[in-house]
Amino acid sequence: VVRLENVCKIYKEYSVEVNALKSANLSIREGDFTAIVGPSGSGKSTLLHILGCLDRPSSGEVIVDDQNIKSLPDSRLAKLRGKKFGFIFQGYNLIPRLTALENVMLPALIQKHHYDGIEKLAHDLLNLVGIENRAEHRAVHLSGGEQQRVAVARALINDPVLILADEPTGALDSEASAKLMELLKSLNREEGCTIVYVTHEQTIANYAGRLIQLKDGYIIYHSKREW
Amino acid sequence: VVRLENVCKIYKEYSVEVNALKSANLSIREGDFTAIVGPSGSGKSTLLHILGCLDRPSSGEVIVDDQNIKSLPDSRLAKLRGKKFGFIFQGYNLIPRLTALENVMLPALIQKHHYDGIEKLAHDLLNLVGIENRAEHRAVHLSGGEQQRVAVARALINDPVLILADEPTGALDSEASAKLMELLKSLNREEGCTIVYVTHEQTIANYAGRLIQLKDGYIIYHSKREW
Ligand SMILES: Nc1ncnc2c1ncn2[C@@H]1O[C@H](COP(=O)(O)OP(=O)(O)OP(=O)(O)O)[C@@H](O)[C@H]1O
Ligand SMILES: Nc1ncnc2c1ncn2[C@@H]1O[C@H](COP(=O)(O)OP(=O)(O)OP(=O)(O)O)[C@@H](O)[C@H]1O
Ligand SMILES: [Mg+2]
Ligand SMILES: [Mg+2]
Repeated sequence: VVRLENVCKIYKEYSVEVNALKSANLSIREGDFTAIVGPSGSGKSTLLHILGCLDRPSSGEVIVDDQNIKSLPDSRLAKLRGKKFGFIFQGYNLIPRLTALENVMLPALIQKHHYDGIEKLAHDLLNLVGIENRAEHRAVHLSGGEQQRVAVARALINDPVLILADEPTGALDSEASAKLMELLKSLNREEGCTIVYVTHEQTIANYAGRLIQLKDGYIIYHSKREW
Repeated sequence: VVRLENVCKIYKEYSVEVNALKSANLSIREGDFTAIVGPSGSGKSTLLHILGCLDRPSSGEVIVDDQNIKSLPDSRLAKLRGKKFGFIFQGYNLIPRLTALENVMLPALIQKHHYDGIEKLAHDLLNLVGIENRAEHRAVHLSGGEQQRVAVARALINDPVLILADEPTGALDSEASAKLMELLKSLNREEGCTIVYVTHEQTIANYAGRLIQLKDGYIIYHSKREW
């Protein structure tokens, strides 16, 4: 699905150069259920953004379905992402003054899905994450855990083949976290959805079939769980 | 320090009325180290905002140092908060285009502390939370856990008597979380700082001397730990 070859990412902030990712080599295969772990600032979000083609590497290659994305202009890349990827951001990135329902529908409206079923689908997804009763709340008037779950529902509206989730249970209590991970697990097993998620919690990492460990921008550990 | 008497908070969102807090009776005493726990949407952030006088109740009384805040106009209340309280928001609420250092200094500049030491104090606080090397980064260019720690440092700049922290370890790995809780514990024990924090993690709640449990807007459990 996505392959990284010798990927590096350097951010420049005034005079400071941050080597956020160093020589990342990684293949995400169809049907994978992969957790990325590591300390704060180790490059997890950076890795996830590059895997999801939200950001381009400073060097190295990113290959999506056998196509090197270097050859794609930003507009084509955005189109590919919108159609096939679902992204759950660490900060949720909801539109504050839109309702929960409108936020969930937005990616479908952007992809010009004008069919009647979109509003019902958005309601069903909010129900799936347990906040259907907040559908008409503006995002800015939701609790932290409710905002997080709107972000999850939104990532699913276009039926993505790849879900990239940055700390999807960060604001959730253990019960809501377990429900969410069970939902992701069933999407992976029953829909064949490929899922890569970042977490700093070991119990949440344990749901995955593969584990990638980051430290100071390096992938220092890469395992496959034998069930 | 802060006392709530029969406090209720109702939010109106279009036609939906949310009873976020119901008959909350609670006293926070000087030197307390208190954790607030409960499921997503149970009213934790609402309770914390009312304790910190960032929001007024729909009914009931809020008494700070024996003064009912009903008699204080918003400007006087803001002044009291700025001088004595330190707040760590669930969403951090940093100014995106200001640097980490500027964000930390901001509450002191608002209180018109023009002394030379403010920049050094801000550097020391960033060092205390382990991100001194990101002092010149704009907030929007920091990782999630780095933003959280800037929010912590900012809450400490005016040497508050009461710290209200909404999920202060939410974006942090276990090592950084433990360091932060040890910092709060030492502020409580050595500086006599009163601390109230929200968390959804049991291990983080265990640092506290008192536990308040919320469910559907009610305080359903209230304990004091015997050391
Ligand atoms: N846009 C940016 N400009 C400059 N530096 C950045 C930018 N984004 C991230 N960084 C820096 O790169 C490093 C890696 O950031 P990243 O967000 O990938 O970390 P992370 O592992 O997701 O951390 P966390 O667990 O705290 O979210 C951090 O030290 C951060 O300060
Ligand atoms: N400004 C608001 N307007 C309308 N409803 C609100 C507002 N703020 C919160 N709510 C609602 O009140 C309830 C309690 O919110 P609160 O933020 O206190 O929950 P919480 O316990 O902090 O949840 P979480 O753990 O998810 O952060 C939620 O169901 C939320 O939708
Ligand atoms: Mg991150
Ligand atoms: Mg909250």
